[in-house]
Amino acid sequence: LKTQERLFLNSLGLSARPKPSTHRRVPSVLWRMFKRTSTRENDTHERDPCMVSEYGVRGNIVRFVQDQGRLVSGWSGSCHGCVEKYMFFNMSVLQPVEQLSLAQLEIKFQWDMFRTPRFLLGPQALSVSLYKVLRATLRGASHEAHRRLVLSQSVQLEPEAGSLTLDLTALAQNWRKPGHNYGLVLELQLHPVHTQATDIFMSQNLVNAIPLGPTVTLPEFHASLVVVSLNPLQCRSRQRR
Amino acid sequence: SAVYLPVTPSNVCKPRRLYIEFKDVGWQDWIIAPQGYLANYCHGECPFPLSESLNGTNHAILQTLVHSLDPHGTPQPCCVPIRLSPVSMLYYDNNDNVVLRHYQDMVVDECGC
Repeated sequence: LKTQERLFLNSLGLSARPKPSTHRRVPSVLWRMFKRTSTRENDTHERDPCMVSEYGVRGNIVRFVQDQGRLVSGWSGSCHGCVEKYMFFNMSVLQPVEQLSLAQLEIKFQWDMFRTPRFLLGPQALSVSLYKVLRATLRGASHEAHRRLVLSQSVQLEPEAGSLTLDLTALAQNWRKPGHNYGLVLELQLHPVHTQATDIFMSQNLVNAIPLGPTVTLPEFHASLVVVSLNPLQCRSRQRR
Repeated sequence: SAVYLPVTPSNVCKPRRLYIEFKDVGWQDWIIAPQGYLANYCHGECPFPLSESLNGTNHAILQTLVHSLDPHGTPQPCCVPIRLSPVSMLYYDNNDNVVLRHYQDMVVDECGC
């Protein structure tokens, strides 16, 4: 029985029965895809099982790879209204046989409606800079020389939420080579759009008085890498009978 | 001469209903969805003469012929899946990532000899 189980798990690309430490929330897009494919499986046998139509690429595996990085400096750090985060996506979860079709970074911003000053919930502009880390640096050394800018963009945050997607397929393909994945650094800088309320707030120099941290927060953000790959051994074309 | 035992329609080769529940094999912790699925299985005899409905291969037709002549020396052909369909599975991998994977050959749709 153990051998049979191991064979099946191996075909799923798993070395052993997974023991999830936390049951992460399933992204809504994955639920939608699962429900759609399950319905279609019952309806017809003529669809292409090796195409992920949501992303318009070939594949039979969709992963939401978790960010294993850490926050370098938070919103309430020395730089007011900015944040720096190190991101790491473990690409070794892909089996060598898999062909990478897409790696798309998704960063979702969400305001905490209960702990954020109402005036900050207005329109916000967010400067986003994303760097590829080229090599490891020693403690105390300058990190700037060891990273390359991948993206610099301004994002208009909606009153309650916002998101940013970025195609990182070429980069992720390189990360699959041993010793090439040093991760990414994300820098965010918040620029409140001037409204009468914010102007009054700023003119009274109250912005520094916002008790950022445990009582009031700036937008929370969550990054994940959507990875679509194709295992050609498990993707036979279906012949019309 | 060979002795032919009557084969009733209920025990000829055909798909039988089998619902696999992942909880029964202790996989409910890491498989998010589905909780189970209708996998089915093939069971039944492939009697001489093989009718068209039994989807026999040429090899099976000849094997039943030889079996009818020498029942002890050659067994009857086996009842096996000839058409399978896929299932999508949503699960956690060893790194707590959520994975949607499309799996072929998971459900028996049709059996043959």
